[in-house]
Amino acid sequence: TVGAVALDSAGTLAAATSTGGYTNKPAGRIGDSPIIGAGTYARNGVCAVSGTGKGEYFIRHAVAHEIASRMAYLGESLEDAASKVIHQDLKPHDIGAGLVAVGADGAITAPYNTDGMFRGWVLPGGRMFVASHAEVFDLATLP
Amino acid sequence: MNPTALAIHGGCGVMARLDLAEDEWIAARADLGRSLEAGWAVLTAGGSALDAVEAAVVVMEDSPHFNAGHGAALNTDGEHELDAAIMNGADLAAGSVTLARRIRNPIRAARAVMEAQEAVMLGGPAADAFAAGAGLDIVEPSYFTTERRVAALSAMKRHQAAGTAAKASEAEKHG
Repeated sequence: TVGAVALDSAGTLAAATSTGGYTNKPAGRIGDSPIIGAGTYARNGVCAVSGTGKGEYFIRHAVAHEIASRMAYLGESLEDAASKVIHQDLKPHDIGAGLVAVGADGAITAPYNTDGMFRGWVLPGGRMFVASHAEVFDLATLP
Repeated sequence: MNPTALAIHGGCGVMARLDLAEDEWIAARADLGRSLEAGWAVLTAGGSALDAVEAAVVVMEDSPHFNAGHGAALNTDGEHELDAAIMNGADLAAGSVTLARRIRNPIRAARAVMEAQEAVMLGGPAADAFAAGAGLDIVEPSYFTTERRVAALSAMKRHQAAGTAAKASEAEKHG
């Protein structure tokens, strides 16, 4: 699964996710990626989220919307809300899960509960980083 | 001008590095960088977040190193069924496609569904037909297949036959 989240100069948030499911998945099985509020969600003033992992649990927990709701209704930070969903809500299910999210202030978080997650981000000013595990590569500064 | 921000993911699990040969990881890393460059170029040109996330995802769909588009996993029938979604936080507009088999870049189809405003999700042959009607690139299903995914499906079938499916690695499940 791949995904992206962004905040533009007009203050608009957006999220996108695309996937092939998983190897040997049942024919006709639909995961969380195309389910709005599960694997993909964006709401201006709150956050944008794209997830990756065992989709059935992302659907049951409405993961992406849950993060937005925690922020909007409980006042949690982006990092706290995303971390709680990945590391607490999904923990009892013992499934692999991760996500990237961006807040209305441009904050970025990328929690995961597996050994690693392919991820990347660009800081204000254009410094670009990619990572898989704890190893982070500072690739370049973009114009 | 307000701050801009961009983040991407290319899947999680053990396969995120450990199951990759060094040259594969270098290539995957380069494609992650190209994805960020594509999205960031949109944002720094004053483009929309929607255009940025679409541009970033298209790069990863076109890469053989990730489970989406070219390089997607195979289902139990040895076929590809692709899912994608996109959402605009400004007005909560959203579009998605599911179980698509012939759309080269499913994220572009999801965007087209969103902009058509007649549905949020289209599935199966209807999604493929909609994408074709929208003028998007349509490909043979074999376009999505890579040797890595064929090997992964074979390994999963062997695990199933041996009753050891639970021991399959993340690479075998997700590639």
